[in-house]
Amino acid sequence: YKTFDGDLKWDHHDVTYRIMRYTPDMDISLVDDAFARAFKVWSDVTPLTFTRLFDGTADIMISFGKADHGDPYPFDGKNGLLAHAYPPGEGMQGDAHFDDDEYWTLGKGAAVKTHYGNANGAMCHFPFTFEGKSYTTCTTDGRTDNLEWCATTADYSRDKKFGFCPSELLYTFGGNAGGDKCVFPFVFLGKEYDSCTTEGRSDGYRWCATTDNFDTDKKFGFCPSHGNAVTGGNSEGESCHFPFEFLGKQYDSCTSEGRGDGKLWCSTTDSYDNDKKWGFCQDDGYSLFLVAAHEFGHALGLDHSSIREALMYPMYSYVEDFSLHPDDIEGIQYLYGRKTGPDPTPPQPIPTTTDYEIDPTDVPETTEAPTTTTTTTTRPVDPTKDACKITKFDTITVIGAELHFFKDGNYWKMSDRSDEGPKGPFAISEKWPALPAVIDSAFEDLLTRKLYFFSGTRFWVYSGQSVLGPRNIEKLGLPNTVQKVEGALQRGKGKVLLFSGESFWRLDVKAQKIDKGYPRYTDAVFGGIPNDAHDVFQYKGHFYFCRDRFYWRMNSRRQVDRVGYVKYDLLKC
Amino acid sequence: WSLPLKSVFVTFPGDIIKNMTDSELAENYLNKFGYMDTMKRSGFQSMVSTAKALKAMQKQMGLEETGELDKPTIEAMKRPRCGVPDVGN
Repeated sequence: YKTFDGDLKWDHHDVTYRIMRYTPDMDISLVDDAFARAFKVWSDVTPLTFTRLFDGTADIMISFGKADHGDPYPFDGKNGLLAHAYPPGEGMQGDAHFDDDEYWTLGKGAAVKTHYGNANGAMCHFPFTFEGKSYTTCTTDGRTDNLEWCATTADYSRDKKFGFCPSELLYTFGGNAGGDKCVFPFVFLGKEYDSCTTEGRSDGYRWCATTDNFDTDKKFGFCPSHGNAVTGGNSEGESCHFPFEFLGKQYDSCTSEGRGDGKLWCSTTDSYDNDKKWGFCQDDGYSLFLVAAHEFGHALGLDHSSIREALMYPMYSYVEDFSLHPDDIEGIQYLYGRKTGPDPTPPQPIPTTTDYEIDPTDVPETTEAPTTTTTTTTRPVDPTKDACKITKFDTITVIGAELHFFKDGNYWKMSDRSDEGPKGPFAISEKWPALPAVIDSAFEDLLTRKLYFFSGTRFWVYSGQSVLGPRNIEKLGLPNTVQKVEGALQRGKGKVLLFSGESFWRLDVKAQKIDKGYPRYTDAVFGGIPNDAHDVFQYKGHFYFCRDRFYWRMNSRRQVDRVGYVKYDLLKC
Repeated sequence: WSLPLKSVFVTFPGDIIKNMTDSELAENYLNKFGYMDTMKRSGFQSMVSTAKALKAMQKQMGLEETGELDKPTIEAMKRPRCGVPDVGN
């Protein structure tokens, strides 16, 4: 990890943030949630707390913008630069900016939250089927009012669950009209507009009046992106028009013709040749959560890391089950220290009531019209506190004949004499105060009963309450290319196999040295197990290799005799 | 015999991203993210500086440090990324 020159950091732990401007790509609630989760990434491993402000100046001011957006570092259109942030300090320092020429999602395609309908604001389910046809975007099929809708389950015909996709015909965001819907046509500077426009603005955002005359009423709002809107180009927010004509040829789908960069685009009118209106077609988009977590790292004082798997690596890559890399943890704890004390008691669920009043004509044909629906949103159980909800543990090992499951500063215990499920969570910092929150691997030396813990390139040895370390794993004879030890297997008394990547080494525990003849390739010795297992341990005479929520069990003859779920078989959830 | 398709590239109105050669892209990238001394240099000195900057960039990105504008380096430069410079920010 790297910090900025002079170790720039906040001089207080109660950091504030304010969201100044939203993207049209995602519902406001999804954006709020993505930012809150991104801050939690850092507050989980430090004493920092993050409080959202709704007015005034916050430490971290967050906004979306395009190209020249008010600082000396303009964005560059779609792809390329995604976002930037400034290190801690006064004024613009600490602020985070996101390029709104990108398509912001949760990383796996359109994240479309529905409005009205009968699905209580659930997310669209893509693809969904409607009258035998499969849809991967919102559609107006089955309706006569041109409102786009989607099913919120895989099969509309079976479940009849639907909602309306974002549209200026339903609501606007920002502006000064309190979210009112657009009124078409509206008059602006004496001219009539039948759709959202970027006229009169230099920032490229689409807006509309929420009364029939902006010139007299001055009421306006920004238009949300449609479920199948294009991004970038010169038709942001409009939909592809199929078929369209380009250089005299008809196109029924997005194409990369005419471009040197291979990006898919479409015309938003029936003829590009005549109208020159175009935009980029939707793709998976970029995860706002992941990019925000990275940028907030900068806003807290971390510079770019050269470790590819670290969050602070400068390039974007999508990961499904995100967890903070030890390098990031080390970096942020270097600046702010480790999290201390228990988490505050979570507040009681706050019932929120939303009325969805709909008109029978608002329902896609072939369904019955629900009237009014009330939703109660409850705060979900914090998955970091419930072992049964964790899909990937930092490490699993046996200590004192009990299975121990480690994750983000906590651990759970499972006795082999009980079917009651996991006990815990217990704080790692209470039992083993010298250890960091994330443990990559651990084992108990059967001869001395000493406990060995590995985190990144460091290890600790606990003997009762006394501790040695941290020491660098190179001291054991592991090469400096090993970034972490991912598993440990006892091989007789005094010998332990240490796994990292696709190789393993044999450690002579007494001599504290790696034996000659190592590393060896894991798949050459342990055939049939995944070569990217992240937890390796021995339990009741079997070897276990875990990847995500699954384990591969191997007997003493090195045959895989079972593949199962960690959750059900080991945790007894 | 099938004739190879001849691609026609057009300039799209409002497109910020312009078609650039690989060396233009690299120069732009190395400057923008702090790998190149932006002071004007000339001739041989400039080549040395570019190779050094490329090596620094390749090291940061975990690529083989060839100091040359090879394919993995160009591909890395085209990938989406954070706008904060890697060096000397």
